[in-house]
Amino acid sequence: AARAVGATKIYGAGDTEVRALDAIDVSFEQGRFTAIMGPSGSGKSTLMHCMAGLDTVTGGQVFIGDTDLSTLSERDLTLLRRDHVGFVFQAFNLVPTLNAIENITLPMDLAGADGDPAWIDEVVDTTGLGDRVKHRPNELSGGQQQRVAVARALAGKPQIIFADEPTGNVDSNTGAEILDFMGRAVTEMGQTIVMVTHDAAVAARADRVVFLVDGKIVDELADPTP
Amino acid sequence: AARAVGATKIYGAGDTEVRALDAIDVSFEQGRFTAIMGPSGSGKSTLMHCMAGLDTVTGGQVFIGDTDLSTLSERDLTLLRRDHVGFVFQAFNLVPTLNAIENITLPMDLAGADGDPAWIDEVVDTTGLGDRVKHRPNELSGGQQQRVAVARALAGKPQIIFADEPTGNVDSNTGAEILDFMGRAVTEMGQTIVMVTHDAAVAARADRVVFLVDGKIVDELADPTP
Ligand SMILES: Nc1ncnc2c1ncn2[C@@H]1O[C@H](COP(=O)(O)OP(=O)(O)OP(=O)(O)O)[C@@H](O)[C@H]1O
Ligand SMILES: Nc1ncnc2c1ncn2[C@@H]1O[C@H](COP(=O)(O)OP(=O)(O)OP(=O)(O)O)[C@@H](O)[C@H]1O
Ligand SMILES: [Mg+2]
Ligand SMILES: [Mg+2]
Repeated sequence: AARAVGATKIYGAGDTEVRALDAIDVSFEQGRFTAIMGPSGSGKSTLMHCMAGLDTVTGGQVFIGDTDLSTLSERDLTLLRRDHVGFVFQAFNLVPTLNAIENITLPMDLAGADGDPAWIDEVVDTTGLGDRVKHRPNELSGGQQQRVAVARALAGKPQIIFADEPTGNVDSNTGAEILDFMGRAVTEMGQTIVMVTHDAAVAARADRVVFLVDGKIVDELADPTP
Repeated sequence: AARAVGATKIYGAGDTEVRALDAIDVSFEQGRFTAIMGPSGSGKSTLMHCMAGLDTVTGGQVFIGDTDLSTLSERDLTLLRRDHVGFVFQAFNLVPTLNAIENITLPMDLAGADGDPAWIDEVVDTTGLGDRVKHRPNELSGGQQQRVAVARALAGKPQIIFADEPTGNVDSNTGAEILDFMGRAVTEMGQTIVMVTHDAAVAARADRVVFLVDGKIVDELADPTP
């Protein structure tokens, strides 16, 4: 569903240069749930942003399906992301002037698409927000905002979802619900999910775990739970 | 060091009313490390904000030391917070135009205080940021920003620190380092720390764990690790 070939991302130059990604080769299979783990600063968010076309690589290539993202115009990249990619940001990035339900349907509203009403209802249901979906982000708890961010990524049934620490701010019960829901999106709808996590229990639910250190992939585990 | 007496916080009114805190009585002893746990939306961040004087209670009282926060003018409340209270926000809340080291020393710079240079160096060291302390928040990873937020709260050696999920965005090694450091602030400098966490392993390091559900304290554990 998506892959990186020799992807490198360098910030700064000279002796303040940071090699956030260092010639990464990684492939994410359609219909699979992959977890990305690694120390703070190892390049996980950078990898997510580059794979989703939110940032450009300094070297190498990134593909969504068979499309090399560097061949796309700004406009076409925006359309590809809007129609095919769901993204859960580490800092949620919700629109402060819209309420939760408006935030959740925003990508589809922008696309002029109706989405699947039954699925949208189900997605909104799983946030467990009840009537709080009529509230704006600053009236919601941190974990509630995170659930809205997850729902927004799932609502449009994108081809692939990149989730940057989607359960970092919620209690374990809520985290388990979010994971169950994402897991169902994979098994029932063939969705592809790539998820950054610091939580080994979360990674254990994935089909595969990829380990990042200093911008390189250093290890991999297939089917981490016995 | 701080306590709440019958503290209630109500958002909204009528049938959209949310009782974020419901007549809470809780006391935080000087020189102790208390963890606060509870489901998403149970009132943890609200309790932290009210205890630290960042928000007002609708009913009941909040004390820092012997001072009832409702008796203070806006100005005196600001001074009390600046000189005596450290706060780690769930969403970091760093100043985007200042670099990491400037963010860390900001409370002291605003107070016109020099702080303790040896302690400040040590605090900056424990962030493990190295030369990245010269970078601004948007050039740092999520976990790096969180470490800056923690360092900022500790740098001025405040009387009491309220930390809202200070390790939610970092890997377990970094989380353990942050905890060690905060633990040392308690044992070596008699600091009082009140920390919200979703992580049982983190709560296990505390002297006491308080459980919140629907704005009420429902349980307590003293010395949770055998
Ligand atoms: N400004 C506000 N207006 C209305 N409701 C609010 C406001 N701020 C918080 N709430 C509500 O108060 C309740 C408690 O919120 P709080 O942020 O304290 O929860 P929390 O325990 O920190 O949750 P989390 O673990 O998800 O961070 C939630 O139901 C939230 O939606
Ligand atoms: N805009 C930028 N300019 C300079 N350096 C940057 C920039 N963005 C990220 N970095 C650096 O790139 C490295 C990788 O950052 P990244 O955000 O990908 O880490 P991460 O693995 O997501 O960390 P965390 O677990 O803390 O969220 C870090 O050292 C970070 O400081
Ligand atoms: Mg990150
Ligand atoms: Mg909170």
